[in-house]
Amino acid sequence: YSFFPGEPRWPDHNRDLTYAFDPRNALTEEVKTVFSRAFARWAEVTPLTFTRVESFLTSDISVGFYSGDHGDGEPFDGVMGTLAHAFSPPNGHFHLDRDENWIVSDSGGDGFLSVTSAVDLESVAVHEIGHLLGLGHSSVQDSIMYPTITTGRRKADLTSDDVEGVQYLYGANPNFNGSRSPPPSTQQRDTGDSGNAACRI
Amino acid sequence: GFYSNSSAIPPELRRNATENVWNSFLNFTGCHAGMKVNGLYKIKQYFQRFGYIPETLPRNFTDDFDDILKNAVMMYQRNFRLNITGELDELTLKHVVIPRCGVPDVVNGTSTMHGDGRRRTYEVSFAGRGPNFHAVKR
Repeated sequence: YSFFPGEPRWPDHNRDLTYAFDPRNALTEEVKTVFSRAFARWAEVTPLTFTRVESFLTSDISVGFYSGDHGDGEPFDGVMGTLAHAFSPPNGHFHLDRDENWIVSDSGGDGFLSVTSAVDLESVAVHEIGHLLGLGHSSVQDSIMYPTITTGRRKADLTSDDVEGVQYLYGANPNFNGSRSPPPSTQQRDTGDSGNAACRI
Repeated sequence: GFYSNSSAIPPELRRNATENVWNSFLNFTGCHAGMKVNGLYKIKQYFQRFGYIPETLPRNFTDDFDDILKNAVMMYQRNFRLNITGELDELTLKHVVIPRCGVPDVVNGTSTMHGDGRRRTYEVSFAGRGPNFHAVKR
């Protein structure tokens, strides 16, 4: 795991964070629930709490789907390419590329979806929330904070690498029992075979 | 679009989705230092986008495989635990074209991805004689 330069984090007096969705996106409850699950994964292992609110302008974290140039100097590039980005604390901006095919189902667990042309929304959301909390990218391939996301694959469970990183910043959730499986086997990752359904490296 | 499952995606959109904007980089497979290849400036822009080439350099790159690109490739290969060849080999480019987060891997020339995947420091202090050894793992 790694941190942004200076190790920015949410201040001690603001550990109960609020988040809101850009009302212009008119997201369904099903989509919003995906984010709730993603926030819950980080709340489980830290003392942080995340509460959904309606006020997009005053919430700590603001979530929005945008296309192309959306005003922050980091334009999206259409289908695939960059999928999302988020800013380090205490900025709270969380942007996703509206041009992607997002899968919002919670089925499948850690495994492979049936096609390669879609991106699992919860997997990306969990990753970007890590940035919102102060984590940088990790070189551990199966960690949530690894920079790439294989299309068609669902990877939403925090690994021990992610948990260690976020707990360095905020400490542990007193109710977290500390058990977190190490990353699953990566036996297939170095095959270089991108021709299969999941384009795994 | 949002889909409850992958089979709900219209076939025409599935085709579009496989047209990754970076797939053209695969044409650079085998490029190495000293070569000049049409369009190579685009992959320099990619590496600059994610911090591997300093932002202070202008974006009007040449098509030369110069030391700037070689260093960027090597840092990328190190971050992603690939063989450090400094060349745009097949495995490196297959990695480059994978969809990814837009947050840079390198900030101000310093990689934020530590090679061993851990960030641990050990503080050790010795105070006088006796069993006063103190160590803290962070």
